[in-house]
Amino acid sequence: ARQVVRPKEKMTTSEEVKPWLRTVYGSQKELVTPTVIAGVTFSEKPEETPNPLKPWVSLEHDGRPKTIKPEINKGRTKKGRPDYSTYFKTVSSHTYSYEELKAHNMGPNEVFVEEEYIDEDDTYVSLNPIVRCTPNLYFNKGLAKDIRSEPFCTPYENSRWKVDKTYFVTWYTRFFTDENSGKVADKVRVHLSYVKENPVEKGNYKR
Amino acid sequence: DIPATFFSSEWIDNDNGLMPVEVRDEWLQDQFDRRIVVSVQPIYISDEDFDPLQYGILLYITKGSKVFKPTKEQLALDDAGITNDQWYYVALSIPTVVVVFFVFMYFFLYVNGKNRDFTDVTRKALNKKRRVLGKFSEMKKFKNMKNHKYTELPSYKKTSKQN
Repeated sequence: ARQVVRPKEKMTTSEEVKPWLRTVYGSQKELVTPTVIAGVTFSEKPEETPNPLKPWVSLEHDGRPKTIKPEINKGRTKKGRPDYSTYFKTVSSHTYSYEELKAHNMGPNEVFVEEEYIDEDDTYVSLNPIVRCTPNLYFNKGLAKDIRSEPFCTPYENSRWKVDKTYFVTWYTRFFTDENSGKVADKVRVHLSYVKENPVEKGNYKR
Repeated sequence: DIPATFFSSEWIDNDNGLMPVEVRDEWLQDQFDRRIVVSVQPIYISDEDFDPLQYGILLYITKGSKVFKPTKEQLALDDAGITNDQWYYVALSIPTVVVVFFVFMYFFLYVNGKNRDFTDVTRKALNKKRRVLGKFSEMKKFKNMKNHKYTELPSYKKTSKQN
């Protein structure tokens, strides 16, 4: 005898992702449509009042998203949003002569080179809630773990991707800089290819 | 155009450096798991010059673990009387056919019991048992055998001392 199982009614939410309007590059109006991928909402409308403890999305080693909730502990923010340092900034050098600066500790023939970091255009980057890949998030790969994983941050080598699940492949965008033009590639595409498995490695995974 | 490549995305903006990939069952080609390489091709590198293994990441795609346990939906369907019991009927039909065959056989033999006559067969078998072997010396197998004729065994002569 078995008791009748009544499947629970699925809870639905009235909170739908609706398009929203924003102004970019000064006066250009733009409609933004949020999209939900693997539970992560992209292009979400920013809150009216910025919340420093707003959860952000990190990635597991295999590329699955995980939400991180920042905490304030003893006056310090822990697990806060990632700081990208200067990885996405562009360096601009300015050369100043003595005549321009007239610094008292500068020789008349000396020149001063000042490096200025220019922030990237975050018009579209700001709509991404997932942590971006930077070289400090690279891992080591290979049998001896002595090869840097550039340009990838996720997935880690020998991760196991399961059917019907969604994983995020992340790479450092500035890795793809054309040597001839010095410009970062504006378009890329991702390939998945079969690899012949080493017979020694085959079937070693404990199911 | 890239060898062994089973999935290539569209050209996407290189803004955020991320792309979601949903693993599909057909990529496994009826295997439990497959080793693959993930690679990113920038637009300034042509398909001919692009090598997926140069900066690729090796990983596995797998069917994942399967737990063979009735789900809530399956149990609800069973309770509603919607079942998929074809295997059950197949498994039951085989012994049923065997039992029916033996019952039919029993009645067939019972009905035809009086009409059976195996005397010729039994006679033949009994005659085989009563066969006369004949003389040993005429047997084909032992015809050429040199057998000594019976002679009286030598008698032992007692000496005088023995007496």
